[in-house]
Amino acid sequence: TISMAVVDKMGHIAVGTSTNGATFKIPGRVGDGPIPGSSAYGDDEVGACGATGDGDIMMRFLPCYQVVESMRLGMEPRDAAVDAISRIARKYPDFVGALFAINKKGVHAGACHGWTFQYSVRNSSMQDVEVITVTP
Amino acid sequence: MGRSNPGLLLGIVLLRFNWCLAVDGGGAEEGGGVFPVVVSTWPFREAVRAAWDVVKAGGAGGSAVDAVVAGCSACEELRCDGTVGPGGSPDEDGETTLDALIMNGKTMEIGAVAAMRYVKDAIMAAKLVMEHTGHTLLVGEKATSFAISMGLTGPTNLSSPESVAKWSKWRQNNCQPNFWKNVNPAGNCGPYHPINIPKDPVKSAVWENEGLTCQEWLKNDNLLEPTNSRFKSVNRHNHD
Repeated sequence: TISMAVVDKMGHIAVGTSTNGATFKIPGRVGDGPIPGSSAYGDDEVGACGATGDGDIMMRFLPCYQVVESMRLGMEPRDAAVDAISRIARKYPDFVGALFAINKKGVHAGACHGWTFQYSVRNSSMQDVEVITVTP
Repeated sequence: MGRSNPGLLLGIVLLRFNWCLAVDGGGAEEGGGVFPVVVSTWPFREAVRAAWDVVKAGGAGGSAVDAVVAGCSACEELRCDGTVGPGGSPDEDGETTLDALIMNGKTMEIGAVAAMRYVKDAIMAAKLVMEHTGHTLLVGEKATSFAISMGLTGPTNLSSPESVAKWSKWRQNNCQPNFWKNVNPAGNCGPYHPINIPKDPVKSAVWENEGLTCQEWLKNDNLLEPTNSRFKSVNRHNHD
């Protein structure tokens, strides 16, 4: 799955997700990819979030909606990301998933549970894409 | 030493819950200095570069929406990790279907497609839903029909030699692992039928046909902990 967030030069935010889902899924199954607030969410006034992992579990918690709303209430991206992941892990300790958060200032962070996660960033201060590893 | 150390306490909590987190990645404290910005899950560098090429363009640059479409389309074309675009993640019937979503954070408009068959351009289909309908989510073959009617290429076979081979190997392994639970047969391919788990399996007698106590039967078939196999099967190359 790819989940992407972009803040353009005008400060406008968009997010998107594309996936072919889980391997050997039961035909008809849909994961979190196309579910707003689960795989991705964004609001110009606040920031954005993208998620990846076990979609059947993640879509029960709308983690990206949670991240954006937490940032709206004043949380830093790092705290919002960890909080959203912890809400899932509390109910599903064996859950596997991760997400990134970015606020409208461009500050970003990642959090994960059950696996090592990497996310990619490019902004105007970078010469090329930088990959950030989020280690257990 | 008598005072608690907040950093140490946080570290213990993170270890306890197997969390991991990255340090904030160098964003500006004030807005504008680092814009535009592109962020993506996983090391999909080409996807981020494709989005960057759109959003960095001269003048006001391309829109965030167009950049997201460019980035996700690049991943669909490259079949990133086999988890994006055609040719990956076959379902139980061996078919690849696609899901995608796009959201405009300025207008809060959303377009999405789910379980879409026969069309490879998933993020573009999602954008068409957002920009040309009052709906949010179209699914299945109706999403396919919509996408083709709006000019996307199709119908197209979304399978690949790799996805077919993966599916064949899975069939040969008695369709293991899978996402079923509380069904019979648990250790083989379908068709599947629901089983009724007694409220107190420990006190139950012999489960019909198996010659085992219900507790033994459930344990043998991993039904007491139906989520075990699911979590083991989720990894970098098999996830949403």
